Amino acid sequence: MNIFRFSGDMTHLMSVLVLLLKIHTIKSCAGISLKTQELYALVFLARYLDIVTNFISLYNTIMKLIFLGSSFMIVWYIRRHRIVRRSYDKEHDTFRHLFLVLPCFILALLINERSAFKEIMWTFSLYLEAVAILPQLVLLQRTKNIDNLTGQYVFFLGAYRALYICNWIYRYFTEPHYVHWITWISGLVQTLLYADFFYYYFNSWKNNVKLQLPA
Amino acid sequence: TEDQNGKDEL
Repeated sequence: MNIFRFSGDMTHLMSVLVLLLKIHTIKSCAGISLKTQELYALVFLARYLDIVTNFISLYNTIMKLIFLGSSFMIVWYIRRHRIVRRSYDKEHDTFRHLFLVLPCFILALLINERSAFKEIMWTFSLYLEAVAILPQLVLLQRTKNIDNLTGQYVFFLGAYRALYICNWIYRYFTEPHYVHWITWISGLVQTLLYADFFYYYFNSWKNNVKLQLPA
Repeated sequence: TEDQNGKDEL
């Protein structure tokens, strides 16, 4: 495993921890999109179907369990927790799951490396992960005051994607036969979706003002 | 332990 891949996994882990920290300690999910969180839960469910059948490493299995567990835990907190759910911004979080899930599933049926069930689900998870952040970005745009933890959550997620691209470039040059068009293109699309957010995030940090995305 | 398919990624 190279340093980019490891750092990417760690920033991904950080993003989840920041979000859980916010929800668990402040008992608030203000500014967090339930739609995005539900899509991530679906992404991990579809991608890690092989968790029991295909052992790669202890690291791999533990990380998969963490991402699966935390994504469902976050959804549970927002939907069911007596206090947390009160802060959920239902009026502004209006993105429809199906508009993202259905096209991704159809695309996975059409464009995949092998048309086996697990392979299609894996491809579906890549396509869906690429666009799963959209409801969250829309919600941020509609939110006047983005708190620090929410901003950091999205920042860490974006950093994770950027580091994965470095990882692919590194692996392409160091490993024989490492060519994965589907992973690369969906990963690139996903990273580009953060470009706008990053621009405003760094500006707010540089000028030391509160983060706000233009409508 | 890294498999050929890149499926060792999360």
